[in-house]
Amino acid sequence: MLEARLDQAEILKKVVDAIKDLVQDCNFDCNDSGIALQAMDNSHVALVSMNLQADSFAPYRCDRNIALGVNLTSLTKVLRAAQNTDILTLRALDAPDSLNLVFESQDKDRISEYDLKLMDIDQEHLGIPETEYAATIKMPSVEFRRICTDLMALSESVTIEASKDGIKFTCSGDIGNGSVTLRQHTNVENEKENIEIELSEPVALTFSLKYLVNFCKAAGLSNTVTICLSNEVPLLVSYALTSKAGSNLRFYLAPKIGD
Amino acid sequence: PKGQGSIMSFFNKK
Repeated sequence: MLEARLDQAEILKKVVDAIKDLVQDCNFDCNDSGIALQAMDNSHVALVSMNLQADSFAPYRCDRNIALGVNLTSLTKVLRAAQNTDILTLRALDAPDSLNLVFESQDKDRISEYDLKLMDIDQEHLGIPETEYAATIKMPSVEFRRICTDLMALSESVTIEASKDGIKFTCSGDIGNGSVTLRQHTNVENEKENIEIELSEPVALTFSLKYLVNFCKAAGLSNTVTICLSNEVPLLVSYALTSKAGSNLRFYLAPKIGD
Repeated sequence: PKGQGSIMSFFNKK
């Protein structure tokens, strides 16, 4: 059976909120190392990958591999009943037809219990190769969201260029064009404001802004976002879910082709 | 979508 207790329901609430417009139904794959999710959007342009390692929970117990087939719209309805600061416990049997969710207020003076019906989801799993990216950018997540939102007002796609001069986001549309250039920046007093750029070779790729703006719904999960680029491979946009390494929400986006 | 690559052409099925 599965029993997983999260100290803050906020993490799961925000993960589901960030992905529910990209993915409707997905399996939460539970095993002794934690809970993982991988799903493509309907048009197979983007891939969502979530990992919540066992050490993100206390306690965590999962004796056998269990796939929890969940409709995210339904899960959202249940999670709406949890306060961000509630303690969240997930429970399921080895071959479950429902997922039990318990929300406890931190004072333990309120306990809510829900059972969510599960579904059989036959989902393809993709192998994501280990990639040495040509450019890795770590920046404030709200800043990345602002850039994507601002540029989407002008165009449906953005070209991201990484060079020794910095990272340049460029778009052009019917009303005109725009660009934003980021340079490495270290704020000693406020590390969250840092922009870190690692570059091994210049990169230029074009992506659909609609998807990038969608990924930015995860900005509430983490102060910083890591963006990884290499020529002719999908873009990786990654948000840390906890302070522990390995628990993250990742989005992969196939580049635009032919121009 | 036109001009848009598929993620499946980059990542292999397991």
